[in-house]
Amino acid sequence: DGDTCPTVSMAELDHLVQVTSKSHLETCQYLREELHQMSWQKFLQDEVESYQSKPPEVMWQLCAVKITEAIQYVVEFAKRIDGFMDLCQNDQIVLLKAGSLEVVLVRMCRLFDSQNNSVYFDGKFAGPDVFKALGCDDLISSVFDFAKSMCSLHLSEDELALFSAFILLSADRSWLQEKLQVEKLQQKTELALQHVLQKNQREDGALNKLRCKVSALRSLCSRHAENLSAFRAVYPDIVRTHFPPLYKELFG
Amino acid sequence: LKEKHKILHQLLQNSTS
Repeated sequence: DGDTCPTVSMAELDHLVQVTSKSHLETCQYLREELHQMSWQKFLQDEVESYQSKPPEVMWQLCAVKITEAIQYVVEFAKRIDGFMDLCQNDQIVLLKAGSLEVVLVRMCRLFDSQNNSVYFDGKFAGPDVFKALGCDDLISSVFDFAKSMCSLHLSEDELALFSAFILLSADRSWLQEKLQVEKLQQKTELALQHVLQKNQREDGALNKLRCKVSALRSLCSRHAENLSAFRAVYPDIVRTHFPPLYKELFG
Repeated sequence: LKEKHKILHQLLQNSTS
């Protein structure tokens, strides 16, 4: 046990890996096999043009709906993370408000085809050009770059599950009431992540590479907030009346 | 916070399926 914190046994870490991985697979929205079978389905040029010619508010609404659907799965994942539901309700909400979109972005690498630089969206694989009508080319291109770099790490489902839990349990979020409790859960999750990386014989500094993703995720989410705020300034009524209520709660 | 996040709170309260 020399390589782990003395208060967490190997058996406990194995259990945490198992539980987190099961929670991830039960709530991951799409199975890898399903996605693999769909990987040949790419949008045709006229379909791409049809997305590009949509009014910005229609495309924004469509993306808000897709993000909200993905977030609902992340909420289910959070509920199954060991210790999450033992946190106070304030902290459960704080962690999901700050971290749910980050986990959606982490999970996106499962839906991403690096070879074709495309992501599974609205029934087929879409390149960045499909999202042109949103008017946020820079953000979209950064999201695609992020997905590509996550893919290049070739994380297993176990590793992805623990990294997602690690992100959700970030103890440095503002407005936490029981910060210490969250910190303990996050440290245990980090140990389990380290444990599974060692077990999978990854000696390429994968943990450090994952730690670097934390700031990239925060930057993407704050840029999403900025873009939403700019959109809302032009189309306040569309956001108020047509956007999913959960999306407005989280990002409003 | 709970008041401002009624849907999220509700989702958290729903039992896991």
